[in-house]
Amino acid sequence: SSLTERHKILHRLLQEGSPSDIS
Amino acid sequence: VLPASLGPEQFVLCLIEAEPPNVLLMSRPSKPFTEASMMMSLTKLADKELVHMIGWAKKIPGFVELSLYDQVRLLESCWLEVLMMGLMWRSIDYPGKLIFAPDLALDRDEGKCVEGILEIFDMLLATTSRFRELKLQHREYLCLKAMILLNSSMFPFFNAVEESDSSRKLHHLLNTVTDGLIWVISKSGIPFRQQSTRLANLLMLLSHVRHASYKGMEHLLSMKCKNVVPVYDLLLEMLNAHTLREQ
Repeated sequence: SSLTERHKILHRLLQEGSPSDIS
Repeated sequence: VLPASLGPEQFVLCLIEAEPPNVLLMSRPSKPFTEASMMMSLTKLADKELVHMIGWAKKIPGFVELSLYDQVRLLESCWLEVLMMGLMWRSIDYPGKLIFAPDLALDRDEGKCVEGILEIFDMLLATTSRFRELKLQHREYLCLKAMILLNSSMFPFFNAVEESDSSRKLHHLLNTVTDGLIWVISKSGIPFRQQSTRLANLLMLLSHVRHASYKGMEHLLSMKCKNVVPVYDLLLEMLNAHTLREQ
């Protein structure tokens, strides 16, 4: 599988805001 | 901020500012632990810490300038080592104990309730004990943790311009963090001749951290396969990345 497929959450956290926005 | 414009002192200051908060477990199970309750506590904590770890990596100067592919590869390779390094730092003043969180401090013997985990606890305690003997300083710890991230994966060679640019940036970043560690040691007041010995002593310990993380990864995978503990979300993703690579 591609990196994007197997790392949906990680990708989102890397590309989006700070951890406090996510949790 | 690009690391090219930062001296070692500024780089280390950025590492101080990038530090993640202390994560609390919040729901400590009653003692004595069972195999399932201890594994549940440890995985719940790891999942919370992983989210902060990504925030930490993004604050290391230059990390987000790497390609997204490199950022993912580095994090998926090093996450358990980084968690273990943080655990060792928290435990450094508590011989015989592992301080997973301010509300989750475990004695070595409590590891007996989870099959196979005592061996890993002992590795972690032994490496922590060596860091204690060396009187590891906070800023040295910060540099070592950043090194673990940046040195975690040897990438295959790519012809694509973007990727070779990213690996050039990565090597530059590794040099910057190395300079940071050398600068911290040089400011510690120890004689010049002993500084390179200290640098070597600290770096040698990183191979033990990596070894413990391999053992930890195997253990977590076996706990998941035996259904001792369910693994969710980000932790599941990170664990699966290792499983797929081994296959």
